[in-house]
Amino acid sequence: YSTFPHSPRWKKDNVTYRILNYTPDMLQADVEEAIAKAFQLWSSVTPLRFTKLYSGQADIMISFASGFHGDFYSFDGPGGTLAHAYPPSSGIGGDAHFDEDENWTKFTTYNGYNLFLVAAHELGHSLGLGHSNVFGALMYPIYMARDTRNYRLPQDDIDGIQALYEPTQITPSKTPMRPKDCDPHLSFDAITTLRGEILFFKDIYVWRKSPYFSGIEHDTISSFWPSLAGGFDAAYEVDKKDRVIFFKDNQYWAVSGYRIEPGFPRPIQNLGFSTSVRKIDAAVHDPNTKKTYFFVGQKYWSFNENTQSMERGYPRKIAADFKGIGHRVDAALQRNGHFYFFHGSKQYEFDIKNKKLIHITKSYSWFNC
Amino acid sequence: FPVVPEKEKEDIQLAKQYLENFYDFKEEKDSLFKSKNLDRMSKKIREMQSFFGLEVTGELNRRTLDMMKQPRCGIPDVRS
Repeated sequence: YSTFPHSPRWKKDNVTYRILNYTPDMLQADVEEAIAKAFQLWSSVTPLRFTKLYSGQADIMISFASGFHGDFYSFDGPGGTLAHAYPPSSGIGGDAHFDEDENWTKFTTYNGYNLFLVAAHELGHSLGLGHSNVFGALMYPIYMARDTRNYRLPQDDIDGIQALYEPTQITPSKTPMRPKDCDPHLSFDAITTLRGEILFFKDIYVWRKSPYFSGIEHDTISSFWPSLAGGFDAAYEVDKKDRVIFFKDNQYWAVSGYRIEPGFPRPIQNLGFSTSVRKIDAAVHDPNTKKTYFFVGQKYWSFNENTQSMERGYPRKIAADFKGIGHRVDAALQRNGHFYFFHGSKQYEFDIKNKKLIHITKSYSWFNC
Repeated sequence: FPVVPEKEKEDIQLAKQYLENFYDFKEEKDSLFKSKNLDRMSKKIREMQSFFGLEVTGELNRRTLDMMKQPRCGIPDVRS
């Protein structure tokens, strides 16, 4: 690895970034995801934390431009130079520019450049790393197409960034390991749908099951929402509003894709819970009735999404209305007219219309085990 | 077959631009001694070949040119 002359670095742990414009080659949400994941690579091995700004001056300004764009290095049309970024300092320092004449893609393909890979490289410059001559290192100057699912920062890059910033102070024994997909004891903290996909949460980890790709993708929560900590208690989606709500302790956040909606977190009392309710165990939304059910201990509440208010007559016993569910619920999911309740390593499939428990299986049944 | 002269010119131009962009090569346009520029260019080609783990010859061979044509980051590999 190498650093720039005089080894410039950010003298703070909290670094801000802002995406000034978007390439038309990709969905805006996919650009945001690629950039967030790129930052997450670096934050996973350093004390650095990256906060996205939506206006004003950020430390790292990210933009797409063609040809001459007002700095020292003009872009050169398709191919050749793909992007560049400046070492940490004020003004243009830290900024990352991407050549709009390239075809930017979400995944590695033969007819475009994977934005995540290029962004991760450029942000290495933004943090103070120069080019590495180690083939295979992220900071190697040549673009190398590779599968970026489960991409891990190569050791040379880890050594480089940790020479500039302290290594992450995490005691390995305290970092929860991601359980294996087919671990018979696998349980979940929370589960939700998101734009047709299903996200399963456990500690800092996410299992992503999508109709758009085969297999299960493994991610961390911070790779999607860098400012959200892991360990959600509950989550649910209101697909008509393109909104997912996450609960942790007595607070909740609303996200739309990769964007956390402004004004969050809010206290769960805003939803109508009394202060005696400290946390939600599970939540699930029924798109047919527009009602959301919140599970706490042995009881559940019904929330009307239309009126944004808790319904009268609640809480009720879970076992009274969901026969066969005689215990607390860890996580809940709605899919094709069925509720799926998760408790430990077991999953209870419940027919909403006929109010009948129809199947009990293992929690990992979604992972093709 | 030998490289056609036009193609050779293009390759040399591409190499010059590449070395200017990424290896701090500066061609002296008014130099009376053409060989001086060639020496400087050869030195920079060596530097580039060494960085990428290519055989260090100082000559603009096929492998070196192929490497120069790869898509890459616009930040120089060496600085003045």
